[in-house]
Amino acid sequence: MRLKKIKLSGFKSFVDPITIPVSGNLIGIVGPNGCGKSNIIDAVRWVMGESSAKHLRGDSMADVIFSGSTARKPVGKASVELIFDNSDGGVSGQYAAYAEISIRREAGRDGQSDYFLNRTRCRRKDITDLFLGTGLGPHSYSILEQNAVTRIIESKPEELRSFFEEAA
Amino acid sequence: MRLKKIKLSGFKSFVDPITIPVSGNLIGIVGPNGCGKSNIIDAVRWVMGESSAKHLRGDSMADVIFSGSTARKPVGKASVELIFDNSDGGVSGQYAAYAEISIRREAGRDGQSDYFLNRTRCRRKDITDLFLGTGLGPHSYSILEQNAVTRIIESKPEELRSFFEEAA
Amino acid sequence: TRTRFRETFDKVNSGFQTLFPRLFGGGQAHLELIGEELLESGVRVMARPPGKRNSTIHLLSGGEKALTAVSLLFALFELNPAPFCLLDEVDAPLDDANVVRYSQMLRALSEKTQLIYITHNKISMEIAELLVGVTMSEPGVSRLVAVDVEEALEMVAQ
Amino acid sequence: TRTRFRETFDKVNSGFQTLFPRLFGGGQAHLELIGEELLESGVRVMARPPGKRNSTIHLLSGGEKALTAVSLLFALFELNPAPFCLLDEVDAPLDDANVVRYSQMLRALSEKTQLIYITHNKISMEIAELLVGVTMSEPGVSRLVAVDVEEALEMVAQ
Ligand SMILES: Nc1ncnc2c1ncn2[C@@H]1O[C@H](COP(=O)(O)OP(=O)(O)OP(=O)(O)O)[C@@H](O)[C@H]1O
Ligand SMILES: Nc1ncnc2c1ncn2[C@@H]1O[C@H](COP(=O)(O)OP(=O)(O)OP(=O)(O)O)[C@@H](O)[C@H]1O
Ligand SMILES: [Mg+2]
Ligand SMILES: [Mg+2]
Repeated sequence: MRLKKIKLSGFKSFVDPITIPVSGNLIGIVGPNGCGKSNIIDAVRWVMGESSAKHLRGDSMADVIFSGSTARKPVGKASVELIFDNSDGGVSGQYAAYAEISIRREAGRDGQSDYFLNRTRCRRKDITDLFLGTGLGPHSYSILEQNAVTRIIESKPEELRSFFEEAA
Repeated sequence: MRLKKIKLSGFKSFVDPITIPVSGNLIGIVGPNGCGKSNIIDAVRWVMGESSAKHLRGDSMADVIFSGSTARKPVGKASVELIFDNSDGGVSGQYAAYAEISIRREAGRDGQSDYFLNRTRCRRKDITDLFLGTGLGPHSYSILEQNAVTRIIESKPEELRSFFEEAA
Repeated sequence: TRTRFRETFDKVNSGFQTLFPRLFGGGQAHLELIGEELLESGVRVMARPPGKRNSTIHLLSGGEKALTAVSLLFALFELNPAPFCLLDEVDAPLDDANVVRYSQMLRALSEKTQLIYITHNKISMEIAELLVGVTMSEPGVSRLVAVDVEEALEMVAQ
Repeated sequence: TRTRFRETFDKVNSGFQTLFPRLFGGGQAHLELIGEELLESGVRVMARPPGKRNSTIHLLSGGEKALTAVSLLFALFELNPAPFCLLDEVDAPLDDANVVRYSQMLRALSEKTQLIYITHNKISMEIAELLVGVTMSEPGVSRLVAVDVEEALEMVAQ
């Protein structure tokens, strides 16, 4: 199961629709401070079902919707889509047969989120179920955020233990 | 009141006596990870009277004494000396007339520290009194340690307030 | 459950003991359980960079702590290896010698795992198969630019 | 006392409002008191990099938060300016454009204050009047080497 594309629209600083082509196995993302690199990481966590605004650096879940700049007005909704190449059949369950799998989340300022699996509406649970056994998910060790290293260094022995229990 | 020299001996990774010449106003300290740069900062805090091991990254105050390497045995005491050029008379009190002022701290593994002002034994209080009104001290904003920036960013409003009260 | 935690701990400990010397070019590290009761024990990191004789990680430098944490995070990742891994500026506190070893580990990991990593570091940029540049030429609005390595070094420097 | 805190707050706020746009090349920032009772109010940082329209600092990037914190730390320093100031890797999360402005501020500060700063950043190294190199050619034992800038870039890269 490989990631092929990340599509964002209205998500944080990515107000205009954008497609990030993710080809090969060693993809570097570069750019100056504040240009949007970590926002891409937030987008991947969000579409995988992240439900805590704190983990997305926000105070509320609506904070992920583009809220305007000096030249642009805010918009009303955010959308993120991940497109996977599943030709190796890495995913189990009813989607195992698909060569391509897309998951998408869309949310408006009312706090409501809609989820889509291969363009069909589904529940958030269907998205998280898809990832069971793949090691993926908004809180798995497949996403090391900008302060992951400090969290480990500064954790007390009891906190470090809880990281293990999460990972198990 | 300018800093002229920092002398260390037996302090953390600076087991051999070393004199750091501090000339000019823009002094860069460089070197690879773990070579001892932040240990120099710890040495300055320590000689100014730092009494909390946590602020020196240790579990106990004896942690500042060189504790050995694969090729060297531990030593029994640590010593740090700061030598100031006071020809502009920046320091008030009985030392105002001296052209050069040196403060030194020496400690053994028993946890006892001896303080010296211009080579004469004195109390820790004499050292901290010397700095009153100069803006200097182990907890002043004249020392920005390696996590000073994160402490500010992650502080809640009540914690930030207490930084102001310290600084006042 | 007790067995499950013990298994997890042992696997991560074993991974950590292997990865640490690869990232540091030597030295050794391991995890310890603190406490009598397995279900309530804390986990402590013991790490010793090459040539040094410390035991706990408190006295280690900023870069040494970061690289120790990276070894542990990669060991935790390998418990349940996902098809891709996203890394956000993990190499930030590392000096060039450490970044070289870290990037060699990324290359090795990328044989089985798709790695998407954010970096400001020139050495990390050089090993990329694809570089995605993000810019904000219009303030507050992100867009992408395709970059090759020389261009990226240029762009980051503006 | 209430007056003392108010005075401190106003001075730091004024310094912060001046330093932030100098470090960011634009934008604006200020401090707010939260709460009715002056003796119990918390202090909140409001910061807006150039071109952006956020208000609190939570959504800012790692580098933007760091530079905001630096503006505040320098304003706190100026409350009670000491004859020297020690800075440990304050420029670590900054991209080159921000490091250039930060190093210009260091130059300006150094007219009145002796600045001793630890850095891994080549741009920060270039403005030094004196570069002190620290090495550990014998493992675990620190010694000094005198360096000029080209040598330092060399040595950090080993
Ligand atoms: N909802 C939103 N609407 C508009 N802009 C937003 C929104 N949320 C965040 N931003 C902006 O996105 C920027 C942060 O982007 P991001 O964290 O991705 O930067 P970065 O490229 O990772 O930078 P660094 O290298 O400093 O870590 C901030 O300036 C913030 O104001
Ligand atoms: N009492 C001691 N005896 C011997 N070595 C010590 C002692 N205390 C600390 N050290 C060693 O000093 C080293 C840390 O040095 P320091 O924090 O100054 O590094 P640094 O140059 O700031 O590196 P970085 O660039 O990663 O921040 C550690 O490897 C630690 O083991
Ligand atoms: Mg970032
Ligand atoms: Mg350091």
